[in-house]
Amino acid sequence: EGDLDVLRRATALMQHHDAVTGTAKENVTRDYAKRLAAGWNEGVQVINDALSKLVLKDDKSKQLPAQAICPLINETICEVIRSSGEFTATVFNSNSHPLSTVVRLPYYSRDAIISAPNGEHIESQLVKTFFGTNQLEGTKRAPYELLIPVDIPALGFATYFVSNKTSIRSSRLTPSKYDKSKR
Amino acid sequence: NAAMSAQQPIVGATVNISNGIIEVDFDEDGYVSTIKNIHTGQTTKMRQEFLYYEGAGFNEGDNQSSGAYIFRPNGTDPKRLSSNITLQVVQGPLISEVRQTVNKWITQIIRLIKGKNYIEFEWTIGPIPKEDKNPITKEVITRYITEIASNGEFFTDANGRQIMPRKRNFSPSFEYVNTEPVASNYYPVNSRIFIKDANTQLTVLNDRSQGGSSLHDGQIELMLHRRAFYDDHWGVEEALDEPGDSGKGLVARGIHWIIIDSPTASPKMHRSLAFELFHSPQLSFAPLQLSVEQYR
Repeated sequence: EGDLDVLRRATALMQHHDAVTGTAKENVTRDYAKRLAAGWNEGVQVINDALSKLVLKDDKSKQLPAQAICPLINETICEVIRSSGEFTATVFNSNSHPLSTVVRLPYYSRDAIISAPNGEHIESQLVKTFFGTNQLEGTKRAPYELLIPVDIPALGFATYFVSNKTSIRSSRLTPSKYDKSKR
Repeated sequence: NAAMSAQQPIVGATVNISNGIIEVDFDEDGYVSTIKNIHTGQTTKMRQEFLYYEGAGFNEGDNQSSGAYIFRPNGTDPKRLSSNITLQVVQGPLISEVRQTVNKWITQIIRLIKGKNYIEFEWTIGPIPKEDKNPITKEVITRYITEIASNGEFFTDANGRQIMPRKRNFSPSFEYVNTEPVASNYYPVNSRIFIKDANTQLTVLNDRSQGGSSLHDGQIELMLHRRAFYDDHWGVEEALDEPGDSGKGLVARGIHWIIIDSPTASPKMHRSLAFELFHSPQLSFAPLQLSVEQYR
């Protein structure tokens, strides 16, 4: 059972003026980062607890791998994507308004087939990562960025499916049982 | 398969990108030059530059150095960083972007996103260079330069929401003495800063609290990253000189959203977009071991 208090305490501590502005001894700043990371991990636990409650109880649900967050996604690094030929990208919108935007994922292949939550294929865009100079030298950055258009309900989430296969597998997508995705 | 456009570096040529809502022109030196609102037809001259203030630095005595708790530039004019910028251009159905290489430790991506009425500036600063002997503190800013007749006035948010009017070289609560012409005109910018005249408003939305000001009419500056080499004697007892993961100095990366529109249209835009930036989507990932259909 995830312990959100770890996250609450860490973010509460961050309201201190030393934390917000980074005006602290280096080791104190590292301690702030450590507490936030521990809180973040508890947050991921809660996400997985919630998803396991939302999933229908049948044998397939046991095969659902845990959700992971990529903390270095803003450096174009994501281990789950690097090690998975096919993966889900679940996008959470914490705003009280619906969100239409484009999300950028670190990507490690030149091929991508994207399916929207309703199973339909959608157009994406693949760009080479901008390395620019040696600023982020030594980091294991993905060679590409995959851009996906997303539509997320207010205070909601949506799951998109990504495959680096070049063609659709033999089992064509059968029409979905659900006409409209539940908001 | 998504088509991937070639990204050959461009030097000494004008460039233009558009998403059907906004058009951005770049001059031969690689700088942003004009912004066009395609719906209204309004074209605004705008230039964006990176500069840095050299911070005051004293080893001993009670002279005040620039440090963790205090910004004290040495002089009032920031140093320019580079004359011309190398560009790479990426165009596509969802995003068009221009990738700037300013120098060895500053790069930036200027992005237009499908359906969005703002320009995204994603800046990456660092490692800030450190001289071997008597290193000089450097405090890096981005400056957005327009012809808006802002008449010494600018506006910053308080706590991410209430907008506070600011007047250059003036304070509403004490008699202002101009001993620190730059630092005393800096204010906390937690979510937005803007300037305006009768026709045009330039609004900058930031993704984290930064110090910012409008030191000259038509201009907005925000401090993005700093590296200080002297203790400022306000209690940290350490210079603000974090080595970062590489050991050569911290690299900072962040985002500004630029809105240029009329003063009447801008408030509605920045009110909703500030929430959208603050509530940027959170992503989680998992390997997919079922078919899409089974997963759904």
